[in-house]
Amino acid sequence: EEPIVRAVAYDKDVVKVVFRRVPDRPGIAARIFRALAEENVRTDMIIQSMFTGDVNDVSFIVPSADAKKVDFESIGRRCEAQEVVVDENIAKVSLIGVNVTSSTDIPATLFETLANEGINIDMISTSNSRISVIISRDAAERAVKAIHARFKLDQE
Amino acid sequence: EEPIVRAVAYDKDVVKVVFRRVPDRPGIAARIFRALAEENVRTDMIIQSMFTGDVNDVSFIVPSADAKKVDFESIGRRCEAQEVVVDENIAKVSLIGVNVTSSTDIPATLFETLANEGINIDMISTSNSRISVIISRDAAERAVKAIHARFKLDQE
Ligand SMILES: C[C@@H](O)[C@H](N)C(=O)O
Ligand SMILES: C[C@@H](O)[C@H](N)C(=O)O
Repeated sequence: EEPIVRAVAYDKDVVKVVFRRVPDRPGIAARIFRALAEENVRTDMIIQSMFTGDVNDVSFIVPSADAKKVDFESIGRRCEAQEVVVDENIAKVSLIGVNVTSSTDIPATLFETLANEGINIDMISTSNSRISVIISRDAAERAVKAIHARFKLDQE
Repeated sequence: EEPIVRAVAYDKDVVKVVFRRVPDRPGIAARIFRALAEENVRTDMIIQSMFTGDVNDVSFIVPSADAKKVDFESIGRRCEAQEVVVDENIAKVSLIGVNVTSSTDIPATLFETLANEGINIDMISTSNSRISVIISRDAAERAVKAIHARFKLDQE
């Protein structure tokens, strides 16, 4: 169960898509991702946090190449989103290792590292092997450098 | 890159915590998770979606045993949350495999399976090896049974 932090990776060729304020009822997430599957859009980092009232936001990250071929506004409308956000000014930065969420010290340290750089964290998603954040695209290299130094890592 | 779906797992001994409407500025996520680390609270599935205005919600899942020893309201106040939600009526259900997000068909099929059972999806988080959802605790066994059947799986 001992955590090991191994590497930091980043990807600037990604786009953030958010279907804002979709109805929070069964079938909506299904409709969204079936529509995207039908357009052969790959979705990384699907993120949905808790609802507010009777709506929720559904967010996901798409490779830039896939994003070009899709009309997200149109899909969002069909999925009853009140607003569709498509943000290209982002980067995904990930801390990679083993059991990286078995101790809360690791995410805390990662977030402190970014805070010390004045880098705002837009989205967060974690798994046993990866803590991923979405930050602005122009902060990516600075973030990776700082994480690399703080965790004494090699970059992938 | 070919996806393989291997198993479905679930955990009912978990609590959802949401610090709602914390300031969306550098240092807040750091403060939250440093405070939790200092209380030795393990945090699984940290989820933060995109901001709204100048605030954001920060969500995470805690093992029930850890949750008992912590005053989340107090930590939330120190982290400038406008509201703290602690929800014990939840279960985490995960579809487990390899490259499970390399095709959007897999999350779509998972969400359709839950929708067909009338099960509402409260939160979603994905990684390369796992698609996790938060649903109500009393829906867990029914969800797992339906996923098991749909994907022709063994349960872990
Ligand atoms: C918002 C969306 O996830 C909805 N709750 C559903 O179950 O499909
Ligand atoms: C909301 C919180 O994540 C904030 N944006 C931060 O960077 O700490």
